[in-house]
Amino acid sequence: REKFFGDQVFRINVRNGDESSKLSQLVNSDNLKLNFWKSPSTFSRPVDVLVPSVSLQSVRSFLKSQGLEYSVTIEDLQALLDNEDEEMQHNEGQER
Amino acid sequence: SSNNFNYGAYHSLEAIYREMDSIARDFPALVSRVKIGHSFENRPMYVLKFSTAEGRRRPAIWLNAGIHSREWISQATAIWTARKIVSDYGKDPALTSILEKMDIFLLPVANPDGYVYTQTQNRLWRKTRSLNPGSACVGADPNRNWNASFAGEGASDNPCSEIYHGPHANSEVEVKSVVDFIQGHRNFKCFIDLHSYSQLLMYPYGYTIKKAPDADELDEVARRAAKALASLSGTTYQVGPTCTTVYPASGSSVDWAYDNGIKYAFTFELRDTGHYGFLLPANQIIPTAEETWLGLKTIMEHVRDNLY
Repeated sequence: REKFFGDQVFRINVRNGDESSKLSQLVNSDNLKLNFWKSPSTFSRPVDVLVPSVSLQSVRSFLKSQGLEYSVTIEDLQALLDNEDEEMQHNEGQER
Repeated sequence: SSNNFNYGAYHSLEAIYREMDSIARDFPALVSRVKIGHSFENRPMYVLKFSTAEGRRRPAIWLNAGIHSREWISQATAIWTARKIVSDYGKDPALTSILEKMDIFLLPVANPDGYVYTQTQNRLWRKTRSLNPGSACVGADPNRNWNASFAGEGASDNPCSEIYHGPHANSEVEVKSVVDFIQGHRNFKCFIDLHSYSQLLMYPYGYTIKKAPDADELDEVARRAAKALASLSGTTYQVGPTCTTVYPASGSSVDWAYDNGIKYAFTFELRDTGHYGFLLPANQIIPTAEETWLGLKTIMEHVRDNLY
């Protein structure tokens, strides 16, 4: 089963076309293994992207260098998944 | 329910299918579980058919959920909705009158293989699990695979992309199963697809910025539905056409439905706005399902009163 220890979800606020095109460099960088939960759109909607822990530093540096504003919405994805999993196990036990 | 199914929790595919069976068994005069096809890995695709006029092909409503497997709140909302319909029929005048005139078909897990994969291998899996010859990447986005401007803007021809449209329209057997069933029935008037997240209520088109012929009416209905939804817990939805509300998307279920004569076609992006994203805690399942029901009912009442 895939694990996501230390992976984080960034919310990037795209304010204009210029920032949208800067972001597309990130979108097209396969080596960072990013998973876009909410893809860039042309309507200044926030972009949510899952950043693997190994790519955190590179992505932070890129966003800072490009002046792109972002926040971290999920600090450690695996912690949320562990809660969800634990609850499902508990519930299945109850069901039986 | 009779087999103590906890609607406030996430469940395996087997548990959801068992509960569908249980609902059909508990209310045989109102509900039947119908197999409409199978998935790529040969899992059955089941819908619940709610009908008070067995044997007649009444105008019908299609409620679709779980097409993107990681969006667990959509499958959970759908199975709760199934229980809500059987519990309220005969008690809730609005629902009772809807079912006196129309049938409702509910597909809680439109992407069974993907759903099982999210529970056993990768919680964030979105697509189907079909194999792509010549590529190491698996699956196609089942909501880019419908024959509505297939392979147009907002979809990718790269099998490794999350929005890969597949080798051709209806290449995903899960999509083709629904298409064949709806085209065989020929009397659907409404198609609603439940996704998450972002709290959006959208209508065609996704594949073009062009305004849909019925956009004004769909917008008015969607705003009333969003208002009804918000009345329970204050959850605010944005309303608008897919293409300019979120992003261009070709090959979507709702655009296909609309272009094939199903006028009342809507997409719900359920809770939340991004705090949890796809990992909405189970304690929000019931509040989400309850508020969504108010929106769904508003739309279904409008369809009931405006059959065409």
